[in-house]
Amino acid sequence: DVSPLTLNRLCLYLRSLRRLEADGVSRISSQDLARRFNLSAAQIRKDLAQFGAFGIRGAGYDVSPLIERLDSILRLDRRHPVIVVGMGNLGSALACYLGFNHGSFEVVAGVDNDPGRVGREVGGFRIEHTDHLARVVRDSGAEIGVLAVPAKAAQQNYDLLVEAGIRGVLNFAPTRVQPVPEVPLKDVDLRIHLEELAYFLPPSDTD
Amino acid sequence: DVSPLTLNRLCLYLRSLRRLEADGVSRISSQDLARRFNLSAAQIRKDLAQFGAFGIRGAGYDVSPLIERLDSILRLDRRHPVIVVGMGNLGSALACYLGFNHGSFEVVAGVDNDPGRVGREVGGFRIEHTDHLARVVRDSGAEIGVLAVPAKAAQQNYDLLVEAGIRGVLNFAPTRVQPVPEVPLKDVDLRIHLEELAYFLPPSDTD
Ligand SMILES: NC(=O)c1ccc[n+]([C@@H]2O[C@H](COP(=O)([O-])OP(=O)(O)OC[C@H]3O[C@@H](n4cnc5c(N)ncnc54)[C@H](O)[C@@H]3O)[C@@H](O)[C@H]2O)c1
Ligand SMILES: NC(=O)c1ccc[n+]([C@@H]2O[C@H](COP(=O)([O-])OP(=O)(O)OC[C@H]3O[C@@H](n4cnc5c(N)ncnc54)[C@H](O)[C@@H]3O)[C@@H](O)[C@H]2O)c1
Repeated sequence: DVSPLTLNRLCLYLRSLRRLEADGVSRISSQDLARRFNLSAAQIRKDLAQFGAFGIRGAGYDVSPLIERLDSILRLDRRHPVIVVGMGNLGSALACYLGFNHGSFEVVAGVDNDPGRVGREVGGFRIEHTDHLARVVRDSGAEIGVLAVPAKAAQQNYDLLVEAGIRGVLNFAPTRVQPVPEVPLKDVDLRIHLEELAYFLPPSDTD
Repeated sequence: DVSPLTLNRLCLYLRSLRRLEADGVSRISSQDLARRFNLSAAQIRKDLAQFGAFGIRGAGYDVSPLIERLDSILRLDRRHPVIVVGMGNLGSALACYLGFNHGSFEVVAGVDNDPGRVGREVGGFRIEHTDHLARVVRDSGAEIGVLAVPAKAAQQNYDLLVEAGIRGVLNFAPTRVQPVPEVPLKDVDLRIHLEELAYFLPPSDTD
């Protein structure tokens, strides 16, 4: 099994390699990759070797084959259909965003309990009512659920998603959701991205 | 200087410690903290010792003082006012979210170029027009800018924020923005959270 932090590093390597490929770079050394992340080249070699991805000694890694290898390790070489619960501001932004950026995640359905939103078309599908969640999960083939509801509605919607047969849940609501062992839950807090930026801010006159 | 990945770990430790504190835990060993992250206790001790945060041998770390120490290292012990450029779905969700969760980040202003949105009240302020961005940054004291505009408007709004005296920018638009050295830029892609979840999904019948 891979630790969450190794996984985080692999996702970052993949993002960086995709950029290199877009810029036309076909090979990169572990030193160059390390410099981009302020990491040691040994850490990168160790991470990649753990999955049998070995560079050519002295010449580095071939970018495209390494991308394919990481895609397969991270299970991104297959399609993951997503359902969004709560089609307000955040849910709508996610549905549109995942609609345009063709990657392995695609929002295939969205539900809400506000009758005023039900029936609207967003990101290529019509919003349905949460009362029909089980049917919508079955018909859409959704595998991952995203909670974009207010905090007080998060637990109940996680439980409904589990009952409907969802395989994993991403939670944006600022509250603790009690997961069941078979359905992994990951909390997202966008503040963590602000925290990482805040550290690198140049000093201000009031610091 | 701290590497982005060390910084990422420190933010994760802080989040975990805040949860422990909320649960009434006053002391934790590096082993217990390591188990939560699937890390080695040595890695945690090394990370924390780098900043002079030493545990009590055999007894671990006092949770509240360690939180204060990490808050100060990560510069979260002070207020960081934020301005959002692009008050559509994502921008509005962020403005409301940072309004309710009292932490060190607070959205103090928002601008948009759609006259239909200008003047609306969101998250405790009125949306202004991007033509007045320089004045709004000055009057609000905003230190961090968030780009929640379409990809084609990202670079020009980064440049406008720099001219207005912003100190750092968080970019959600799916495009490469060329930063200037004095104003750090961090890209955010919510897919990275989905990628980390996808790895942990239980196997399905089609895998
Ligand atoms: N984690 C983060 O970084 C982050 C960032 C922004 C917002 N948020 C959170 O995401 C959530 C959504 O934020 P938003 O700005 O989109 O709010 P919003 O009010 O615009 O959207 C919430 C939607 O959920 C629907 N809803 C409410 N109760 C429901 C229920 N029981 N079942 C189904 N749908 C229900 C509402 O009708 C609405 O459409 C909030 O909890 C907010 O705090 C988190
Ligand atoms: N990185 C991620 O994970 C992620 C997730 C969701 C959305 N996004 C991106 O965030 C951006 C916003 O998404 P959204 O769903 O809120 O879209 P939206 O259309 O709801 O909002 C965009 C807002 O920007 C305003 N705008 C357009 N051009 C502008 C300009 N030149 N100056 C100022 N304001 C301008 C529009 O009037 C609108 O209010 C998009 O680029 C989207 O791709 C990224």
